[in-house]
This record gives sequence, structure tokens and C-alpha cells, in this order.
Amino acid sequence: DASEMVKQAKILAQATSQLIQNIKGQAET
Amino acid sequence: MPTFHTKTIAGILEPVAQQVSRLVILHEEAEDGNAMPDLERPVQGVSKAVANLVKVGRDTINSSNDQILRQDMPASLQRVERASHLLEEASAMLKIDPYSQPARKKLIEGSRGILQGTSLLLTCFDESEVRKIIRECKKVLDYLAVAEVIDSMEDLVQFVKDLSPCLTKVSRDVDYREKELTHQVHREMLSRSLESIKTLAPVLICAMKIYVQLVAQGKTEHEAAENRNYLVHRMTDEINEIIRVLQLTTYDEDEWE
Repeated sequence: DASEMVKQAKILAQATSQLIQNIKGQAET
Repeated sequence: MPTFHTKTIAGILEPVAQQVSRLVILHEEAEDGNAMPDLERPVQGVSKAVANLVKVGRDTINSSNDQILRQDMPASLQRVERASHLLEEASAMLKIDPYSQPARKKLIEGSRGILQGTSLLLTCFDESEVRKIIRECKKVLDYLAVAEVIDSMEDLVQFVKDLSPCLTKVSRDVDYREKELTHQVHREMLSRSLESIKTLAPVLICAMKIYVQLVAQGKTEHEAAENRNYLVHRMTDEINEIIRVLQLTTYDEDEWE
């Protein structure tokens, strides 16, 4: 249903942000 | 950065879109790069989230009777799955060589793929929700189409009983949709048409009642019929306008420009 889809998409977006922060953290040093 | 059509989609994807853009810039600026850290854990986090999203997506496809959704949604799921595999491959490659350039490219491609795939998935789902509202709008159009043949009080009472819940649902759904859109012009168009319908509906019922009463009294009803038909056409036009605006996307606007 809609709320579950939105919830899972949000979790994925956060996980992706987390990953990019890890990558960027390294790239920016 | 892409423009997202609804506030829900924008709220989820805009922060990631900004980060992906920044990542691409960093990659271009520092092509030689430093050694990458171990990305196994964050990549696993993404893979797990992708698996959960894909499961919800597949359940949605299987339980939906919307043929367009059933046709379009699998491609978006495949897109996020492919992206997730790219990230896993990159993580494995970086474990062996933390300076690997192909791995960095896969990281960027994978991050972009997650963003694009999730955007496609949410848009696909959103369009299906819009089609549901349009179906309700078409029910109202069907009821309006019979307004001109109603000539007894009994039929009028039934007409109001049928039309009212449908109109209430359209009104509620369109009102919610209007608040969800990021595009100000589309919001105003929906709001304007919705207000017109709310004003016209009771006036139409009143006009139909006058017509029915004149018929019952055997009096000339020509003007009453014209007034009723005018209101039916006004309402039909407004519902058709709502259907048109609901289907507009920001791409349509760009094309106009």
C-alpha cells in the first residue's frame, strides 16, 4: 500500500544518503 | 537537479538528489582520489533497503488491477536492483583496491541508479493513484450525463443519492492532491475548478428540482431545462479540466515554454 511504499522508499533514500556520506567523507579529506 | 512532481516524492528524493550531484562533482574534481574506506556496511544497508522496497513493489504489482502500473512498475524495480548490484560490485572491488577508478564509477552509477529507479517507482505509483481519482471524476461525468433525462422527483432523489458520495470523494481526493503538488500553477488550476464545482453542485440540484416541479405541474419548462443544461455543461467542463490538470506533469510545462 501507499504508506508502506513511501516508508520503504524513505528508508532506501536514507541508506543511500548514508553511503554517499561515507564516500564523500573520504573524498573530501 | 530534477524537479519532483509531488511533495511526498520531493521530500524523499531531494536530499539524495543533492548528495548524488555533489558526489559527481567531487568525483570530477578529484579524479586521482584518496583511498576509499571500507563501504561494505553502508552498501549492505542500501541492499537491504532495496530488497525491502522491491518486495513492497512486487506486492503492489500483484495486488493491483491497474494494467499500466503492472506494466510500468517492474522496470523501475529492476532499475533499483541493478543499481544495488553495482554498489555491491564496487564495494567488493574497493576491498581489493581502495583506489580503483572503475569501482568509483560504479559507486556513482549505482547511487544515480538508486535515485532514478526510486523516482521512477514512486512516480509510477503516484500516476496510478491519479488514475484512481480520474476514475471517480468519470463517475461524476456519467451521473451528470443523465441529469438531462430526469423528470420526476423520485428520480431526482435517486440522482442526488448517487451523485453526492461520488462528488464528496472527488472533492476530498482533488483537495488532497492539490495540496500534494509542487507545481503552483497546477495547484491553482485544481483549486479553482474544485471551488467552481462546489458552488455549481447545489445550484444544479436546485435547477433540476425547478424543472421537475414545472413538469409535474404541466407548465412550460423550456427555460428551466436550458438553465439546468447550462449548469450540467459548466460542471462537466470543470470536471474535464480537473482530469486534464491531474495528468499534467512539469515536463508538459517545460514543453510549453
